[in-house]
Amino acid sequence: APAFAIKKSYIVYLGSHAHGPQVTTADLDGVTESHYEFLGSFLGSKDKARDAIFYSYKRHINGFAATLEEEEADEIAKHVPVFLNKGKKLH
Amino acid sequence: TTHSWDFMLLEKEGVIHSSSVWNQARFGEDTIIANLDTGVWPESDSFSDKGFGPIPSKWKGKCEDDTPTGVKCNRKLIGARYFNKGYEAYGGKLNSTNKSARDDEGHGTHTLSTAGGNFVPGANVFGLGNGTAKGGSPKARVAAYKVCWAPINGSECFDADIMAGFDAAIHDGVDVISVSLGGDPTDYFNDGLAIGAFHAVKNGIVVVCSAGNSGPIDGSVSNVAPWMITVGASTLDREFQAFVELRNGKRLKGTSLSRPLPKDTFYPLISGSQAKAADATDEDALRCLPETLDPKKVKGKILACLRGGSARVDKGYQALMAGAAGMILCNDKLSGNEIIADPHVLPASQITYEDGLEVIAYIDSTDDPLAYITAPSAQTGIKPAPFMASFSSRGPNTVTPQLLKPDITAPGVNIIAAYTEASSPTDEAFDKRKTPYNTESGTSMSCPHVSGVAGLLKTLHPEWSPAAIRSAIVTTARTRDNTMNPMVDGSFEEATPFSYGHGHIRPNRAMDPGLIYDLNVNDYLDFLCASGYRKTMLQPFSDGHYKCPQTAHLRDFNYPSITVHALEESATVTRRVKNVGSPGTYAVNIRNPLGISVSVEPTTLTFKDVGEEKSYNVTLTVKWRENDEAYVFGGLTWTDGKHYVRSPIVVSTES
Repeated sequence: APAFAIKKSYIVYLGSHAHGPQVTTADLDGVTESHYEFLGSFLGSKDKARDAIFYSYKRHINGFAATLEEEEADEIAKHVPVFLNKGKKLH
Repeated sequence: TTHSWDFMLLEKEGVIHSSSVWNQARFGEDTIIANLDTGVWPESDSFSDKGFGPIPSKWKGKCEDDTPTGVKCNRKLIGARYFNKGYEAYGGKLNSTNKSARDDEGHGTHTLSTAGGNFVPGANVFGLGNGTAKGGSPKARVAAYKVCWAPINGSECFDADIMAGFDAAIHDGVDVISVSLGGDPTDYFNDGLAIGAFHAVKNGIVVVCSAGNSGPIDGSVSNVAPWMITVGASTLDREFQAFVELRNGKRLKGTSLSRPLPKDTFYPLISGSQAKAADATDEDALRCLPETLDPKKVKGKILACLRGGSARVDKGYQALMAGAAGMILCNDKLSGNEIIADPHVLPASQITYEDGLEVIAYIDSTDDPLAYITAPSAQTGIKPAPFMASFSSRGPNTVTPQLLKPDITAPGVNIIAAYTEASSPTDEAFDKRKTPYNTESGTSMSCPHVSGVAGLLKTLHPEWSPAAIRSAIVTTARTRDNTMNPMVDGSFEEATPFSYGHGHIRPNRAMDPGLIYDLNVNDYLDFLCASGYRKTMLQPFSDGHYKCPQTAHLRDFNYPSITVHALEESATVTRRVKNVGSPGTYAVNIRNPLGISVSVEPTTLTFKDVGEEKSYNVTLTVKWRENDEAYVFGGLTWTDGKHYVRSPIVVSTES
């Protein structure tokens, strides 16, 4: 096994939010916290999740983008859609 | 753009009829059009707010102006935001000066102004193509969401940023999102663009995407989700002609936006392969790839280069660095007759494949080949036009073969629109030229034309769903060119729905389609069920309140086109149409695909009220199988004598 696993950026897609359009700052903070909790349950702690997540999609799209090891992404993908943060080209 | 709207609306420059969609739709007044792209050049006249009233109250967005190079918004350009964390997570590096929504590339400024830029008289590119630049919805408000940055490994825009852009744009209250970027065709659940677009459409926002520039390869079309409007690219009836004159008397039509040759005389002519450096291959040198040319052989001559090899190589730059006086860029076979006018860094002209063969044959036939390139000049009224650009990505749809993509084609070759003044049009470090308007070609350029029309329809019919707007745009498209013959492709062979979808956009017809094929979020979920997605995968898409129906057939997905994949003997397809015109009776006209019999039941539909919906069945029966044809094409049209509601039919009889 390699001494350092290669980390890549992934998107974890959780669907839509329960909150409506009239969302408060507290609601948005709550979303981010729920993302930390969700990822933390796979990584072992909320702090690790906080370090890994670089986008928390809070308004309409429910999900987050995080830097993960492949094994961690595979484990999460058993429960919800997970895909690589892939590049696209201008047309 | 300075000509494409006149071309699509069949109007003379400067003349706008009272019946034009522009007048009817108040030029897209107060619709908000966003793009996900490389940002915006806010100082462009295309985004001046002169004459604009207060910002619509529904707008909840903002302008991120937190760096020295930040973007200042106004009552026209009402939002500008940037998303770079996905780019940086992939290894992209940004410093504090370029971390802003300011466009230093040009692409985003070009696409946003094509969709919603102001009327700007006197726009031209180095004196050529002079006219009034304008977007499709010139009185719309615009917002830029920068999600694309300097390329890393050939990619500029990353899923994580694209999703962040969508999430923000939906929240901010935009009406139309124009997306001129994409990747390889991919599964809907593995694609941040498809997911972001789904959420936008769910919120009533029209999402228009470019089909890609991987044509003319079959199956190359990308952005194929059924909730997107997918746009191919075709030509205008304008060319920037720069003729190539050979000493043997041949005069070959080419196109260019370069400066003229310094001397009015013939120049020695050499091919890339003749000019090859010692360690280069003939093939690489013929394509004028980097470090393949010997400057001693090239100096002072016109260099003939073959198109292709690498999209990122500027052959004009290679020719100039080798000391060439000019360049003839010869299309390869795939590019055929599609010639693009670029602002090359040296005097140049791009010619067709057949003409390129003439040039090479001439070079090979004489010891002293000579040539001249005339100064470029703009010509309109070119025939045939439109024809499909060779680069425009083609169907069939490799993700869902039962769904025709692209949906439509629009002008995407030599489009003049606003540009960044942060860099030169060639993006070469030594090229110090700046131009507030520039030509660009690609499905990136055709996409915002459709976004502009969608903006007009949003103003005119605010109650229409994104699917209704798509239906209006596509069912009113035309498949004939300005010679009244069927539209052709870059090789001047008859084009098919795999390249143009329903056909070339007709904005004036789109405002009054008569009937529409509507779809809602549940229809899209049914589509995903029928595509075989597991219930557990569908849950995030469906908010948990949705159950797959017992029977869901892709064939019955209420898309305006009809695609039957792997037809064995016979199949029946159901569609429903909604009356958005006036009461009346529509009758069907059928054009059978080769070897297929098509019958429609009922053959007439009577509508007493606006909003009334009626269903009809289409039965397709195999009569014989064409050995050489994997796909055959036909169509059906509902008409009340005033409206013509067209649906292409695509059938494959092979599994």
